[in-house]
Amino acid sequence: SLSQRLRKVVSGLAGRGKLSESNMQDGLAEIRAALLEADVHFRVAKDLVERVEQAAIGAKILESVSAGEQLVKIFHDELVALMQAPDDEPIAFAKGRPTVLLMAGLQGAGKTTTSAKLAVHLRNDKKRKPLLVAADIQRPAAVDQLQQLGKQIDIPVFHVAGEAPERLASLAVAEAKRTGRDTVIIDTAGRLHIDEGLMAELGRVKSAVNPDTTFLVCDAMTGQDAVRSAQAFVETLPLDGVILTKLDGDSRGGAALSVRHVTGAPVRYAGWGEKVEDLQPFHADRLVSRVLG
Amino acid sequence: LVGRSMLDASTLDEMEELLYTADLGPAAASVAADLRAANKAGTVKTGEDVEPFLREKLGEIMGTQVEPLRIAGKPFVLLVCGVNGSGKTTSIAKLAKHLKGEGHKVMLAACDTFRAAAVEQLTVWADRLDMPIVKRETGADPSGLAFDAAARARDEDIDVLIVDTAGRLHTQKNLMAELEKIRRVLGKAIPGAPHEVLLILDGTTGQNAIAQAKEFSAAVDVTGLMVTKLDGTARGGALVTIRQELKLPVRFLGLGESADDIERFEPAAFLEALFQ
Ligand SMILES: Nc1nc2c(ncn2[C@@H]2O[C@H](COP(=O)(O)OP(=O)(O)OP(=O)(O)O)[C@@H](O)[C@H]2O)c(=O)[nH]1
Ligand SMILES: Nc1nc2c(ncn2[C@@H]2O[C@H](COP(=O)(O)OP(=O)(O)OP(=O)(O)O)[C@@H](O)[C@H]2O)c(=O)[nH]1
Ligand SMILES: [Mg+2]
Ligand SMILES: [Mg+2]
Repeated sequence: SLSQRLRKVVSGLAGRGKLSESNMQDGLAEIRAALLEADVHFRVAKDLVERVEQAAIGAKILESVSAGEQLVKIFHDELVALMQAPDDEPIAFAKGRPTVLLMAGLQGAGKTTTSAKLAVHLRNDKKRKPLLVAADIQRPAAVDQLQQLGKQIDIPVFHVAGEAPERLASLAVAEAKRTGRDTVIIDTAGRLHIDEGLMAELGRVKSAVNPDTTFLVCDAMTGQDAVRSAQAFVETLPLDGVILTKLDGDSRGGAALSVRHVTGAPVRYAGWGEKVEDLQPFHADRLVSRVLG
Repeated sequence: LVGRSMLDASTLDEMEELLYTADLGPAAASVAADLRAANKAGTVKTGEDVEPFLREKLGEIMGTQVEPLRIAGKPFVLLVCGVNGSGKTTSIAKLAKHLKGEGHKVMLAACDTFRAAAVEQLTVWADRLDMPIVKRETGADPSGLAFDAAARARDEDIDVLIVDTAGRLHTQKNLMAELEKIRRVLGKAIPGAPHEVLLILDGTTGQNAIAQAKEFSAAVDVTGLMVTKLDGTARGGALVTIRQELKLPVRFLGLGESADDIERFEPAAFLEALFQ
């Protein structure tokens, strides 16, 4: 673990645990290596290490006997501060009209499954009346997938054959008003951030219904590319939050740090499995422990 | 990266960043160290020395061999596996179209009997490609279905049977055991099957791809890899470490969402794309 590695750096010297300038640098190098191993983006790792260095200098830890331990604690606290979601509610519920939620992200990230999970959570825990919208009209059987999930959880799924996603979104909001559904969750097709046509389509969906909250659904095992894709998505539409999926695997989840650092969007929920109940509120300290290994 | 001017520290840093951001991981550290050493020793002096040096270093790891999928035995049984959302079902459509184009009679088996609309998704592809598909309702036992599909492939004079399976994380012991059972059962139906166990890796995945390759190999003896979603900006650099540690043949790359978006893996082209 990182603590063990830092302990080695510090214990290999005279002064029983005191850190010198040079092995402070060794300690910081270990931290950087740990971040890169955890899939944190190269530049984000650099920024975070500089932050830790500043905090360590500020805390004057070089004079202390337990410098190695302190370095780990400073690092841990910096990451938790980065990942901590603000105190406000993940979803800004609208008054007097349906709240519109938009789910976006790369192919296979878990948008469709997460849309269903979010619907279940909002109904059971927030007493909402969700309406799911099957707006992925390109993936084979994508509409089918959301409709089957909707049946499983007894939540209505809106779809009209032959309509473009932005039109589906508008029609769904109208349907929600008509049928007393107060939260519209729009599932969209996975897309590459470099696909101009599909990014423009996402922009049109946003313009059509002005979502109250847009989530970037991000696979926890994503590598360095997380920064490139997140940056591109945030250029097309404001990202209010991130939902990190497949945390039930053993990936370190560094992509979450990169996405937060680069877009400012906080991780709000975590996907811990394939079932509709496998959605939890996000805990920054749990992710940080995982990244630190 | 061209130019005859002497390499400076910031260019070396840029090359290190390029290696890391391609998801090379530990290989990035060692190759970047080699580059700095070569620069210090004077064997890599200018901007235009860098790329050939890196390609040579990485080429030593990746090798030059193309290890294509060879169809032998009838029916040739190809078992497809991988973590959730990696691109298995879509890759099967690509493989099926490619193999049909080479003159093989292909049959599909929809052995993802778990996920919502998984059978429907593969059925759409089977219809588009005009090929037979063996399927059952969601919730059916996948190994029982695999056995029946293999028997049908043998009886219906099929050349290649491609078996789709549900996504699963290598950390899920029971699901890995289920996959192992599917593999065993295929062997019971047809001696020697599956002839290829193809692990689908998502090209956007970071270092976890290495754990996936190791764990899936340990569970079901993976014989080939396919890396998907390299039509985006991800470079699939985890393949370098996988090559170094496991030596698994890389058969194909997935480069898009249509059935034509498949390419045979070729190490030099892969390394060239790393530097794009
Ligand atoms: N283990 C695990 N699997 C998940 C999780 N979230 C989603 N999945 C699985 O990941 C796969 C992809 O999920 P989808 O919901 O189809 O992903 P998507 O983003 O809608 O995919 P596209 O629409 O093709 O872009 C499915 O097999 C899901 O069951 C999670 O938190 N844990
Ligand atoms: N851009 C791009 N998208 C791909 C590629 N391969 C698959 N996809 C997309 O990735 C998403 C997931 O693909 P699937 O084939 O459903 O993945 P899977 O592994 O079968 O997923 P599960 O069965 O749910 O585990 C779909 O939206 C595909 O269109 C590729 O090479 N490039
Ligand atoms: Mg989907
Ligand atoms: Mg599938």
